[in-house]
Amino acid sequence: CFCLKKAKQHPGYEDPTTLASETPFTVNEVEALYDLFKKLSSSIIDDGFIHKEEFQLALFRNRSKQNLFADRVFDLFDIKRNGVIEFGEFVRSLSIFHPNAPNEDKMEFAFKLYDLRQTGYIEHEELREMVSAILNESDLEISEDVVESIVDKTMAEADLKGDGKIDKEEWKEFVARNPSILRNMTLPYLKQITLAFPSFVLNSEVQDSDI
Amino acid sequence: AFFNAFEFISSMSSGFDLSSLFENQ
Repeated sequence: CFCLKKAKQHPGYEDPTTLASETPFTVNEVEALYDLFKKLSSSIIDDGFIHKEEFQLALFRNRSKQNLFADRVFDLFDIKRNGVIEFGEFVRSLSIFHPNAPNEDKMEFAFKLYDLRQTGYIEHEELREMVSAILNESDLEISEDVVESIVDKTMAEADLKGDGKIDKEEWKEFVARNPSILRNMTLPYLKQITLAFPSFVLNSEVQDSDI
Repeated sequence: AFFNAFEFISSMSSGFDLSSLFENQ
């Protein structure tokens, strides 16, 4: 079968039907994502996995650009924590960014992303570190005092229990009051993926309506 | 001025803007 053949040839490849059943994607869309995955995973080392340098190259057109948030996203996509992103991990992680994915999943992903040291909390120092990282990558010049006041003000708004850190419950309430902070968690491209990466035209003999 | 630090991060972060994965290919 077509899928078994691919699985043999490409380590980490997973059956699109399985991936479609676990995500908001159709089988055709998973096939199209495989086209994108192939491009990304062969840009430096053609081994069927996305390495961090390949991820950086895809995001920034620069394989050695260091970026705190790209690192965090890569680490969260790398569900098995083996240093590379496999096809199944790529599809499952991207599915959270689908316009139809549950908001709960988007909130959870963003929380993990901002919980830099994976303590289960977003701490004052972590928030400060992230704001500083953004300032370093932009041309904005904001004084330390202003940075501190933005961070203090945000912590005061989000940290309802007043213990100096934001837990998941507080995060949910904060996001509910400020929904725009999840804007990066939705990728409109994922609704038209088969147009951008039309592998289904060649590969899929199955109509999504038949599944 | 930015309303809160998370708003600032999500608006400004290039590393957390995955649309580039599609646009740059």
